[in-house]
Amino acid sequence: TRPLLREIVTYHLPCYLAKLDHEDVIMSELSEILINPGSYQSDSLSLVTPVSPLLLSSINQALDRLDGIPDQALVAVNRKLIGKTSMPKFWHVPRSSSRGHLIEIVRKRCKMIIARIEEGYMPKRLAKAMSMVNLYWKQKLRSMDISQLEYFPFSKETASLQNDVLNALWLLPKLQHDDLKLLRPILDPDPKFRKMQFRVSLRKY
Amino acid sequence: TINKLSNGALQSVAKIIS
Repeated sequence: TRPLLREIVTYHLPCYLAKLDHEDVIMSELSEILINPGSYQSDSLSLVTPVSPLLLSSINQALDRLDGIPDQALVAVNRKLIGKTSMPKFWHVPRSSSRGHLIEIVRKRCKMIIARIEEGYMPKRLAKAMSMVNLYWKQKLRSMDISQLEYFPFSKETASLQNDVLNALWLLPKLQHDDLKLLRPILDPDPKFRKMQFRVSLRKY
Repeated sequence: TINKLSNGALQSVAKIIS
């Protein structure tokens, strides 16, 4: 399990490493074990995504199609690239005049990371950013099967949560007026929008 | 000592303990 693995790595790996004295072969073998996805019994513990020509081609295609992604998703992709975390919010209004600039920044950051890829594995920030793009297209095209290519090895729990959220978003247009009323205090607890604004912004999801 | 691990291995360690 992940908690057990975390405990072993946190408490035992430093002791083990401290006892090694210039044993480069063992260190090299240990590095291989830590990197190799086959070292982890469960799929949910796979840690890195190998970079293949197919993966790179898929990233380039996704970057070419960034123009078709709305501002909210673009901002989220950029956040992943710079490693900034934030609580998801129902509503976000980026300055529309900066959209073109944002697309260029995202493309440039991705290409810089790709140019620096070492050891043939996807860096975490790029993998998470591309997963955001993937999630957006899944949501937009209403298909879980849009891409068999997964950029980041999310745990089974996280992948299941993502699918639950997608299913919930797809159900939104079917909600009756009364149900929407119930949703409002949850999504907009400190009402910033008028009723119409709320419904319009909800439709954008 | 941990710096002797390769970058990929360090990335794995960081992910495990994060």
